[in-house]
Amino acid sequence: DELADVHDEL
Amino acid sequence: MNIFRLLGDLSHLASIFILLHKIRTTKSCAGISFRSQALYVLVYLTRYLDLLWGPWLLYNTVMKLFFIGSSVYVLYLMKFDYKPSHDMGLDNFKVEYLIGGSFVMALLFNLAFTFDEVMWSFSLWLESVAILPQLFLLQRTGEAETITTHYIFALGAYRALYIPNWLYRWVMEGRVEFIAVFAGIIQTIVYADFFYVYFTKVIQGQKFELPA
Repeated sequence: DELADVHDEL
Repeated sequence: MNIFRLLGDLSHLASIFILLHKIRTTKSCAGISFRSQALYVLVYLTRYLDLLWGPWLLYNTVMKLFFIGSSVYVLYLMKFDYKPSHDMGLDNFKVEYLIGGSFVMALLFNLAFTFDEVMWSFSLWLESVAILPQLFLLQRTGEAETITTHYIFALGAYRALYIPNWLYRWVMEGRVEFIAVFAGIIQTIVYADFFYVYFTKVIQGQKFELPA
């Protein structure tokens, strides 16, 4: 899914 | 966001405040590795490239700007305001190998062979070893101020706390960032000896001293 392509952690 | 991620980020924030507090109260950056600090600037600048194009989640954006800003500020303090207290003779770990090795790892392991993904991967590998000049300096001096060990512990705890966060996300969301997980595990292993001495000495109220 698209969200998984975004690195959302620090 | 889960409790492990939040605690990890708070630990990261705390580490920076502890470091700034140490520099200000002792009016000295003795025992702090300029080379490790410079590597962290490189880590944050290469990881947070997405600040340029988003998406800009409020929490992440504020934290990213803070991590970049504070790491640059610490470099500035060490380079100018507190320069005489910097252990330049002892702080001589060859960071070229860390940067080169991380770059090779980033070329080999990335989600896509694009500039931003290679930089993102590079930042994770580099972060996993960026503390080495600091630990090397500690080894050379053989001891450390207690507040400096609190700083190093809080910084290491951040990635260690991300490990249960990744397990949680894997189970609850079916989501795994393999590069981050592997680099995070390596980072925690790099810290293992330090954690051991921290728990067996500093937490018991003793001075941080390495065996001669």
